[in-house]
Amino acid sequence: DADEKKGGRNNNENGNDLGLRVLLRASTPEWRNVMHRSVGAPLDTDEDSVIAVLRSSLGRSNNQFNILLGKTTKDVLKDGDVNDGESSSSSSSSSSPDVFEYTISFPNDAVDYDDGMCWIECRLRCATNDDLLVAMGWTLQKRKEDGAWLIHSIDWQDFRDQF
Amino acid sequence: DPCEFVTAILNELRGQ
Repeated sequence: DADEKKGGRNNNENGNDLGLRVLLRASTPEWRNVMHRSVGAPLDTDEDSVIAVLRSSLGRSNNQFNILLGKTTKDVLKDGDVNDGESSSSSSSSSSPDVFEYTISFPNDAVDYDDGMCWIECRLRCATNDDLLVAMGWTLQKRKEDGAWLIHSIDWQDFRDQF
Repeated sequence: DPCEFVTAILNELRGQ
């Protein structure tokens, strides 16, 4: 109960807050600015508020980016409910178009620029039938202090019919 | 490693 306001942990039913926090903190100021603007949040908006708005915005079933948040719809399955082929009680998970389980793949090595930036293509494929769902181009920037990667921009190409 | 970084972010986002 007390965990609810603390942050930094999976503190909501979808478990996405931690991921969104990581996303924000692993961003360059430029990309952080893009995310803030995408939800109409001024740059000085505090992190918790931005996360809350991002979660509700990205989590909408008609938002193409909701694939990133995993199983966010009413069809959320229990963790143990893996396809064993004999779950008779629950209906199949993938009937709803806004529930996608995806696999992550990288078709090529990262392109290393000389200025501390690199570019990598990342593809999301349907875990069930391997259809290409999304191709993203991530531009990353190396942080000077510790060499950690930061997100500088993400290009998004959606291959799903409804988007 | 960029691939590991991107994978980690995506997995955090989907709660894995």
